[in-house]
Amino acid sequence: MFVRFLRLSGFKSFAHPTVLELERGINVIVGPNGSGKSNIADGLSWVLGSQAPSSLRGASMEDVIFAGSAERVGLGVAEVELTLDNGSHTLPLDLSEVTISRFADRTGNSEYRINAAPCRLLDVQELLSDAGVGRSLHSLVGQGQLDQVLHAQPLERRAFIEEAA
Amino acid sequence: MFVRFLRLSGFKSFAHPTVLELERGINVIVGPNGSGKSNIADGLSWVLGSQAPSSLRGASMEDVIFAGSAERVGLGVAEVELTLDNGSHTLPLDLSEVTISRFADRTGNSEYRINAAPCRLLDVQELLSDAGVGRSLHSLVGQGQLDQVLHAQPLERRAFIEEAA
Amino acid sequence: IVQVFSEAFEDVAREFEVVFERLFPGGRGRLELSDPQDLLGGGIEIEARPPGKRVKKLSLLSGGERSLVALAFLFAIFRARPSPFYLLDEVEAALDDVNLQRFISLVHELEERAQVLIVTHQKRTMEAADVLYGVTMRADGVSEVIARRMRESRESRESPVLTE
Amino acid sequence: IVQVFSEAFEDVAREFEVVFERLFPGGRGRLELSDPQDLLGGGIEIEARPPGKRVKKLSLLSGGERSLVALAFLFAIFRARPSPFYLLDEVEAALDDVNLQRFISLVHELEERAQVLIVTHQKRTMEAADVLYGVTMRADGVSEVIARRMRESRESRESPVLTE
Ligand SMILES: Nc1ncnc2c1ncn2[C@@H]1O[C@H](COP(=O)(O)OP(=O)(O)OP(=O)(O)O)[C@@H](O)[C@H]1O
Ligand SMILES: Nc1ncnc2c1ncn2[C@@H]1O[C@H](COP(=O)(O)OP(=O)(O)OP(=O)(O)O)[C@@H](O)[C@H]1O
Ligand SMILES: [Mg+2]
Ligand SMILES: [Mg+2]
Repeated sequence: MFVRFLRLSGFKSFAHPTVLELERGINVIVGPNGSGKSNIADGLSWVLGSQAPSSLRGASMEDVIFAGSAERVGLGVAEVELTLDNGSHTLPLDLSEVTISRFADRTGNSEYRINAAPCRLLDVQELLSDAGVGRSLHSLVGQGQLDQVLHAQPLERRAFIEEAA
Repeated sequence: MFVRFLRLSGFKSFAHPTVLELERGINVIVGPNGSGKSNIADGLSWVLGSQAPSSLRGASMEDVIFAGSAERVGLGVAEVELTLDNGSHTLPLDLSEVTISRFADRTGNSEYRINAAPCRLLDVQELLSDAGVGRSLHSLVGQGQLDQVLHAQPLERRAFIEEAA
Repeated sequence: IVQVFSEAFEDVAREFEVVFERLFPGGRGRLELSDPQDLLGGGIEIEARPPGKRVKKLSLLSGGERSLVALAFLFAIFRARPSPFYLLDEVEAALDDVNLQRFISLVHELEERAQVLIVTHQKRTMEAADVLYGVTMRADGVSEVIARRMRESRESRESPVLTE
Repeated sequence: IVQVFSEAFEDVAREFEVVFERLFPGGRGRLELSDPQDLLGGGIEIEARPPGKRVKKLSLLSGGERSLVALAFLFAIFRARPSPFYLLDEVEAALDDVNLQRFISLVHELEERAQVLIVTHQKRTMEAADVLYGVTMRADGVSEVIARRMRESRESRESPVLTE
């Protein structure tokens, strides 16, 4: 089971709908400073249910919505869609593709959908858990996060392992 | 006025007396991870009077003395010597070269010397102040210190400027 | 619960020794419970001894060495409890060329059973890609993905060739 | 005392705008006093607007953009209140190639009146050296300086030639 598509729309600097088609192996993203690479990474962890605005570098959940630029006005909603290839039927669904999406507006509300049907965050987490992705947010290592592993308190490091266990 | 020699002896990983002869322009130090480049930088800020063990990555001042390795025993003293070229007579001394040195043993005591004559830290600081180096420890930017400028509280940033003022 | 953690810790600790030796050949690393008696609430300590050196505080290690120790910890978890997907954003920025190659060989091992998404500025890391994406920010403040290159064949691990 | 700080702040703030524009062409940066009334005890805020973007919290900037903002702050102080000596340890690690060149051109300007000591892993930074030192750690855990190369002439800013 792997990620086939990641689609960002109105998410951070990706004002326009943007689709990445990922491959099974090693996918590498490059580009200049400030171009949007880490924003893609943020989009991925956001659609997987990340709850802390600070882990996405923001002060509030509203910070993930395209805020406009010198030439453009901001948008009112952000959406990220993750399409999983279920060819190996790791997920207990009779579909070859499963799409998870998350949607937020400026009130701070997040909505989740599985295959376009509205659901709760819990449903997404259970689905991912079946897929072995689960609460494995430890497998998403953000920019500058390495040193935190070393600065972390012994109990915080325990939490890393407990999350993966 | 510029730095002509930096000599480290028993300082961190430089167990043997090691001399760097610096030039007037851009001096660049390269080498593998863990080879000792930042240790040289630490030696420089140490001989200029750095007081906080944490700014040299240690828990106590004793951490600057060569602690031994798998094959070698530790040493009992660390010394760093800085030789300034005073050809432009920036310093109010009738010498073309001025040498500042700092010496520490495992009791945690530091001794300072100017041209081999024992003196106090205050004397070193006054001399450097005359040279325009002064308390300009802001002009020594350690590895990983950049982000601290941004994370710093507004008052801490003020301190940067006050120190240089 | 304690059982789950204790098994996980054993597996991670075992992998940590293996991975540490891969990143620090000739060195030795260990994970220890802060309190071996307290399996329910104890924390985890990291002990790192680079080759030829003595065990010291982590704070005295170099920038690159600290990155390697943190990577050893994370990769030990990845290997003990695999995930189908990994995301690594500029984790290798402080590594010199030799250590970068060691890191990349660990990533290749992850890739045998998982999908990996890496953000990088390093040329060698780009060369390890099966597919490469170029991101840019336009003058109007909007990001876009402007390139996608796939390696011609998985066997030839050279620079990806444009296939579109 | 207040006079000294207030003059220094004015000079640094002026230089910050200049340096920011060098590192972010088309962008605009400003230093502000947290409380313009309180010259004795107020702190300093940084406002950064990269080209084409809107002013935002510093936390939303990218890794490289944050490095550039911090460098702009430090270099503003260096230019407003020069020192005869500067030490920079791997400060440019997060910069892409274009930004690295902008950084290096600022270093060349420092060098006109000061001595600079830089630690780096970046090839372009090495190429800017007047003299290059190689450091290594031996198998017995002891560091040594094993090479020293000087540029043949200050005018030819190409790779230093071994002169010993
Ligand atoms: N909500 C938002 N609306 C518009 N732009 C945003 C928003 N959030 C972040 N940005 C912009 O995105 C840019 C940061 O992008 P990102 O962190 O992805 O860069 P990067 O490609 O990872 O760069 P680096 O190589 O320096 O790490 C910043 O310039 C920021 O202003
Ligand atoms: N008191 C000491 N005695 C012996 N070795 C020491 C001492 N203090 C530090 N070291 C060793 O010096 C090494 C760190 O050196 P340093 O920080 O200078 O590396 P570096 O060349 O800057 O590497 P990087 O490129 O990764 O930043 C560590 O391996 C550490 O064990
Ligand atoms: Mg980034
Ligand atoms: Mg270093």
